[in-house]
This record gives sequence, structure tokens and C-alpha cells, in this order.
Amino acid sequence: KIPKPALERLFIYYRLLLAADKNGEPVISSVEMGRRLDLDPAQIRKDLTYCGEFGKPRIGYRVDRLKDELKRILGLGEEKQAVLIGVGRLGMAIYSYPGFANFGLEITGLFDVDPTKVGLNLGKTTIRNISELGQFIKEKRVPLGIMTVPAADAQAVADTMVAAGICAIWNFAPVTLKVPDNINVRNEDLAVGLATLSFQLLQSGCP
Amino acid sequence: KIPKPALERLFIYYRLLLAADKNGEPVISSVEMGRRLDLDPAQIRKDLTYCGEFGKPRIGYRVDRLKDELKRILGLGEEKQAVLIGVGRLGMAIYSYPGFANFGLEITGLFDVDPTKVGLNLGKTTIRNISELGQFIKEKRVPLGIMTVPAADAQAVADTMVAAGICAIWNFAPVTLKVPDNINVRNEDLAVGLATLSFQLLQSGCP
Ligand SMILES: NC(=O)c1ccc[n+]([C@@H]2O[C@H](COP(=O)([O-])OP(=O)(O)OC[C@H]3O[C@@H](n4cnc5c(N)ncnc54)[C@H](O)[C@@H]3O)[C@@H](O)[C@H]2O)c1
Ligand SMILES: NC(=O)c1ccc[n+]([C@@H]2O[C@H](COP(=O)([O-])OP(=O)(O)OC[C@H]3O[C@@H](n4cnc5c(N)ncnc54)[C@H](O)[C@@H]3O)[C@@H](O)[C@H]2O)c1
Repeated sequence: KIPKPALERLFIYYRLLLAADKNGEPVISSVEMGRRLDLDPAQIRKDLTYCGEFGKPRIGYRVDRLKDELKRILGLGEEKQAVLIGVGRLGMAIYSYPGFANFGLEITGLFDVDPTKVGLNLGKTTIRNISELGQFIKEKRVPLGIMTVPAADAQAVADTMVAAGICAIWNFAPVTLKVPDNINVRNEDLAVGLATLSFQLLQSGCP
Repeated sequence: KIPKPALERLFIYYRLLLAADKNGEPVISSVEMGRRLDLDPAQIRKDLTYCGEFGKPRIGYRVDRLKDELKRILGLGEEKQAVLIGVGRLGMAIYSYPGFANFGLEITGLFDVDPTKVGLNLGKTTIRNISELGQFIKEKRVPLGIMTVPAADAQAVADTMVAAGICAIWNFAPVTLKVPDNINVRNEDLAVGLATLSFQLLQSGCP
């Protein structure tokens, strides 16, 4: 089992290799990777042994081979379906972001309660009413739900998804969701990220 | 000095107390806080001693007093100015989000390169051209810069801000910024967050 901090770094190496491959770089060393990512090359070499990758001394890693290996290990080749609930400011930004496709995510269902939004066609997907969410997850066996609804609505939406068999929730609402232990929940609390940064500002006495 | 994980929890307690105060709750216990946040009440009590707060046994904490104490300790009463660069999908969502005001943040400058956006008036602020960024930061002594520009442009924008005397950068672009050590940088890498969640899905064998 790969420890979480190492796992997050492997995704960052994969993204770096995608760019290096596009640039036509045949090989890359852990020292060069370390320079671009501001990380310790020894840490990078250690992380890459989790996927059985050993570079050649003084040459480094073959970019195309290492990229494909990471893609396989991290399960990035597999298309993962997701539904997104709450097509507001943040929901729209996430839905239309092309960068998630690099990680094999496809948002196949959009849901909202706002009558002026339900029925709107956004590219490949039409916004459906929240009442259809449970059935959609069940029928299409969607594993992942992305929640960008207001804090007050988050728990109810989570309950609907859990009842329909969702396996993981990516939650942007600033609330702690109560879900069974077998459901993976990842909370992105952007406001706390900002608050922590401004506290550090205060402590450093700036401006 | 408060360790970072404890600091992040103190902001979450503050947000919970804001809501409890609005609901008119006079007191709250660490056990009740733990229930709402899915945290260990002993951990909550320990965190609150960082700000010299000791609840009364079996009664708990006075909501208004604890809220104000946390606000003081965390420096939330002080208005902090910020500039936001890159008024695209994510930039717009962040600019128009009312939740950041709870943490004393006010975005007083918007910057972009897109001629169709420069000059647009969004509420209190007009989008300015990126060429004015350096001068704006210097003149108004803005401490914090929020970057929601494409990855390829991020380093150049950071360099402009550092030269103008910015103290902290909140970066959403998936790149590692090279900045002097005295600048606080917080990276929000949403794609890696998602990738980690979907990897856990794979490992749990769902659906
Ligand atoms: N915008 C940001 O930058 C930002 C930052 C941090 C956190 N958040 C959090 O992300 C969430 C979304 O924020 P936003 O700014 O996009 O809000 P928003 O109000 O722009 O969008 C919310 C959307 O959810 C829909 N909705 C409401 N109740 C619903 C329900 N029961 N089922 C389905 N859809 C429902 C609304 O119709 C709306 O379209 C909020 O919880 C917010 O606290 C947003
Ligand atoms: N949208 C998302 O959900 C999301 C998720 C993860 C990461 N990100 C990252 O956040 C950043 C913004 O993403 P987005 O989806 O909002 O992109 P976007 O293309 O919608 O917006 C980018 C904005 O930056 C402006 N810009 C470009 N170069 C600039 C420069 N040199 N100076 C000032 N402004 C400049 C563009 O004109 C545009 O308005 C990107 O780095 C992206 O990788 C976005």
C-alpha cells in the first residue's frame, strides 16, 4: 500500500511526465524532476520504487516508459464516471475544466434544483433535476459524486448518493458529512486554506 | 507557535461557532462540537488551550466569548486585501464567493490579459490589465495574491508580484512556483485531490 503523501507525489510526477513527453524529451533524471518540482531527488527516486521503477545511473528515466508505468499503477487509463451536483459558480468551473481528463475523469451527469438551470444543455450533458439523482447513480453504477451545493443542502445530497450506492464523494461544501465508513470522502475546504495563509501573513508581520 | 493541523482545525471551530452564534446557542460542549465535526472531543479541548480557552466541566464553552476569542487569536478581525489574477472560470467563482468575507478577505483588484475582459466592471471592482499589477500592489501595499491563471503563465505572474512586494501567494495553477523563501505560497492542486480519491476507489474495488 502506497502512503498518501507519496501517492499524491506520484500523480504530480505523472503530470510532469505528460508535459515532458509532449515536449519530446526522451529521458529525464530525478535531479531534473527535483529541480522542476522543488523536491528532493532522493525522495523522488524512493517514491518511484513503489512502482518498481529504477532509473539508470547518470541517465535517468525514459519519459515514455515511466509515464505509461505510472498511468498503469495509478489506474489512470480507466475511465471513471462521476456525477456533479450543484451547477453553480464552482460547479461550472469544475465541470468545464479540461485538466481532469488527464486523470481519467468524465462527468456524465449534472444535477441541480434551480428551475432556470434544469434542462440546460452544457456540451455533452444536460442538467437534470436532483430528484433523478438516485436512479441515475443506480442505473449507470456511477462510483463518484462531486458536491458543489450550499452547506445547508450537502448532507441531504450525500444521503441520496449513499442510498443509491455511490462509492466516493468529493465535497466542496464547508460541512462534515456523516456517511458510512466504507464511503471514501475527500473534503476540499478552500476557505480554510485561505485562512491559514492569511494567518501566516499576520505572523510574518507583512506588509 | 500553533502547529499547522491544529491551526486549520481552529478555523473550522471558528466557522462552527459563527453558525452556532447565528442559531442563538448560548453554550456548546467539546462533545457536541466533536459530534458535528466528526472529531475527538479531547483533541478539540487540547486545540482550544492554544488560545487559553478552558471550558467549564459539564457546561462547555460560551459560544459568543469563544467565537470572539478565536477571531482575535486568528487575526480574523483584520481586513486583508488581495488581488486576483486570471478572471476565468475558477477566478470568477472565487471572486464572487461570499464565504471568504468570514475570514476577513477582500479582493480589491482583478487582473487579466484578455481584451474582452479588461475594463469589465464586476460589482465593486473593474478588471484591469495585467500590466498594471505591479504598480497596484506597490501603491496599495497588497499582501496577498490569488493566482487562477493557466499553468504556462503562472511563474511570470508570480515574478511580477514578488518584485512588487507581495507577501503571500495562493496558487491554483498546477505548477511549482520558484519564489524567495520569505514568500508564503499555498498551492491548491484540485486535480491531484481528485486523482487521489479515484485511486482509492480503484483500490476499494468499487463499483
Ligand atoms: N465559489 C467558491 O469559490 C467556493 C469556495 C469555497 C467553498 N465553496 C463551497 O462550494 C459550494 C458551492 O459554492 P458556489 O459558490 O458554487 O455556490 P452557488 O450558489 O453558486 O452554487 C450552488 C448550486 O447548487 C444548487 N443547489 C442548491 N441546493 C441544491 C440541492 N439540494 N441539490 C442540487 N443542487 C442544489 C444551486 O441551485 C446552485 O446552482 C458551497 O458549499 C460553497 O460553500 C465555494
Ligand atoms: N476550473 C477548475 O476547476 C480548475 C481545477 C483545477 C485547477 N485549475 C487551474 O486553475 C487555473 C485557472 O483555471 P480556469 O479553469 O479558471 O482557466 P480559464 O482559462 O477559464 O481562466 C484563465 C484566465 O487567466 C487569464 N490569463 C491568461 N494568462 C494570463 C496572464 N499572463 N495574466 C493574467 N491573466 C491571464 C485568461 O485570460 C483567463 O481569463 C489553471 O491554472 C488551471 O489549471 C482550474
